[in-house]
Amino acid sequence: MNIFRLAGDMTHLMSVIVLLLKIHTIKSCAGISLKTQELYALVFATRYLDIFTDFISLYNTIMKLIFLASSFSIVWYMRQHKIVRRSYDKDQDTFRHLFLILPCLLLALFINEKFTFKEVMWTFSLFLEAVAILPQLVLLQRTRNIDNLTGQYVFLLGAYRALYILNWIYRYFTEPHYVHWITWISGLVQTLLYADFFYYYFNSWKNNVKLQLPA
Amino acid sequence: SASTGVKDEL
Repeated sequence: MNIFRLAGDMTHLMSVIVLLLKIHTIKSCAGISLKTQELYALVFATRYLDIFTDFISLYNTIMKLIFLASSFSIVWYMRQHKIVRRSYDKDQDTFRHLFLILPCLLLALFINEKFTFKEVMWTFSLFLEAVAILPQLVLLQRTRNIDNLTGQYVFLLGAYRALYILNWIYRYFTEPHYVHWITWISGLVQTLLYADFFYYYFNSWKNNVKLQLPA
Repeated sequence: SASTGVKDEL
């Protein structure tokens, strides 16, 4: 494993920890999109179908379990926890799941490396992960005022994606036959979706002011 | 094939 990949996984892990910390200690999920969190739970559930059939490494299995458990518990907190769920911006978080799920599923049925259930689900999870942040970005745009933890959560997710691109470039030059167009293109699309957010995040950081997105 | 390389990623 190269340094970019490890750093990518660690920022991904940190994003989840920041979010759980916000929910668990402040008992608030204000500014967090339940739609995005549900899509992530679906992403992990469909991508890690191999968790009990193909052993890759202990690291791999443990990380998969962490991402599955954390994504489903975040959804549980936001839907079921009697205090946390009250802070959910339900009226602002109106993005429709199906608008993202259906096109990704159709695309995965036609574009995949092998037409098997596991492989189509894996490809679907890549496409869906690429766009799963959209409801969150829409919610940020609507609420405009973003608290520090929410800003850090989205920033860490974006950093994870950027580091994965560096990981692919590194692997392409160091490993033979490492060509994965589906992964790369969907990963690139996903990272580009954060570009706008990053621009405002760095500006607010540089000018040392509270992060605020334009209307 | 997709079953090698990239499948060790998360």
